[in-house]
Amino acid sequence: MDIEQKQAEHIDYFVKQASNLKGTALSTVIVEATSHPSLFAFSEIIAASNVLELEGTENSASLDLLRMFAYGTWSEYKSAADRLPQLVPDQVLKLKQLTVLTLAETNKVLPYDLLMQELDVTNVRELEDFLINDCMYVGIVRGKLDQLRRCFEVQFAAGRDLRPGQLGSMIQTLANWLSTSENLLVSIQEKIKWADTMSEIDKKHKKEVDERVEEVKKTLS
Amino acid sequence: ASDSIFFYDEAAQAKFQQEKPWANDPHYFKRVKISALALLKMVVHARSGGTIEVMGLMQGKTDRDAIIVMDAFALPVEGTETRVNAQADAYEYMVDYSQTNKQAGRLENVVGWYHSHPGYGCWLSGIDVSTQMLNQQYQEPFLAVVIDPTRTVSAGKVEIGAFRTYPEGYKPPDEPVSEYQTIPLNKIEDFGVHCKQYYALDITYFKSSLDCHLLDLLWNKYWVNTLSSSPLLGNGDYVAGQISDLAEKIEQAENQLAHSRFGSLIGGPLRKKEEESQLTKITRDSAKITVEQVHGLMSQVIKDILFNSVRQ
Amino acid sequence: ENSLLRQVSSLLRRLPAIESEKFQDDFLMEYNDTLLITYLAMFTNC
Repeated sequence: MDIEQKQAEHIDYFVKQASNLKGTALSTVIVEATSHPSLFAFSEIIAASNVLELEGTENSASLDLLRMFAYGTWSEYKSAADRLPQLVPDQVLKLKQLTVLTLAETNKVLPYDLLMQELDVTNVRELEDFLINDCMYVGIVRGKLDQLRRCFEVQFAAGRDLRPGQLGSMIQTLANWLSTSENLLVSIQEKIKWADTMSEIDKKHKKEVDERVEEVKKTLS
Repeated sequence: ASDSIFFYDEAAQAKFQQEKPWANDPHYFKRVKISALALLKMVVHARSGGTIEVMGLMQGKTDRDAIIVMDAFALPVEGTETRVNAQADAYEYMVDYSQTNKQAGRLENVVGWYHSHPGYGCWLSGIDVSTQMLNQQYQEPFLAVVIDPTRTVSAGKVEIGAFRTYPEGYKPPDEPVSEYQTIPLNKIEDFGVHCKQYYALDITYFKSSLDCHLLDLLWNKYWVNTLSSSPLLGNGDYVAGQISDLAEKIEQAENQLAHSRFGSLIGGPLRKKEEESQLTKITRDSAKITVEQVHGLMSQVIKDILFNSVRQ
Repeated sequence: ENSLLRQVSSLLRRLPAIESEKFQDDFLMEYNDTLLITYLAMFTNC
């Protein structure tokens, strides 16, 4: 939630810029957006009509780059590097940060080896510095670094832009969650009813036993 | 209107102090109103002591038969149950604190003291009774509050009791009806000997409009901590102690039963009644322990179903 | 609304909150301990 609040202003700014510019100027805006230290979401910029019009033009590589930042990872960039513009260091950092978010989508526990491979980092110290300074302090992830087991336990990771087709699965998960919660409420309601019934039966039984005891006492005396 | 309780009428309080209506009626004060702030401070202080008893003082005022506690402050003493006069270590602190408070504009006087009984319930021990009797002799109006931070966690509500002692030799006309609470075996004698020397006051709470707002903000911040905590995991030692105590009580009841086997024929209905009530108490204690455990487990199961059974 | 979708996506990724064998073991042990206490309490009641 915090990261969304932080980047809302920047998204608005870049969407305005994208709406007012075309061609090469728009490519410059795209480079600026993908280098910005506080911006991790690009769907809104992609949705701008001027940006979509870049498709098939001489600046379509910028659109492809923007899509890479919205949905892709550092490894995917490397495999498509010949078709995409060269990245400046800030963009490289950004893409690596987004890669961490993508990895955190599938696994809660990220082994150091996997991270080092995906992020092209040679040693653990560098990896930990990156995770702490460039991920945790920025606020896109929260987690625990386990040096003994050499893994990063992710407690929270900011959401990336949704790929086409992801929405269906999200709706299904939410529907499952809703039905689980509803079933739980129904179960709780049933248990409450059961407890009330048992309490009534118990009271009745106690009363009967007490009456029997009194009766027997009277008989004996 | 709800914030009017915070207004301090110095003249009215001085007049009340002069009239001393409590002097003629040992049962004069019947109610206690504790502010949310004072309650929070006392409970947090008591909890911070862990298994060690801690104590502090309360500041406030009176309102006819009610003692109103506006604020509380901790005293730098520990282990109040093990020494006759633990307060003595803190006299200088108390005097300094009260004087500084007046300079800072807080007009309320000290109206009582609170201390904690970690894990063994809210009641006054022999030492507590003598301390409170002394306080009621020289510092009226004065209130004694006891908090059990351990049972607060396991029961899920604040275990707190407010008491005032009767004067020496006074016999109350009616047997006060108090809520049953489990007393560990090693404290039961101390409890039983002195339980008739004091009475409990009804406690209610109040908060200001600002308190409401602040507590709402705090809830937003701390609800995750609240949701994540579990009395099953946090109070394991206490539960083990309770079960062990219950086992000892059952053994004691069994011994009494064995000894009175022949005696019951002669002793008659009176002795049987005592044993029955002891067994009834044991049953109630065991039910209480179980219910708290079941509550803890229920919350864990519900959390598990809500947050662990949904997958992508 | 993309911002909301990203937040929902982030929230859903946090589920399940805990998923490990060790947690299951501890959880079931706690479950069994509580059931045992209930059983003992029933004995006491009797």
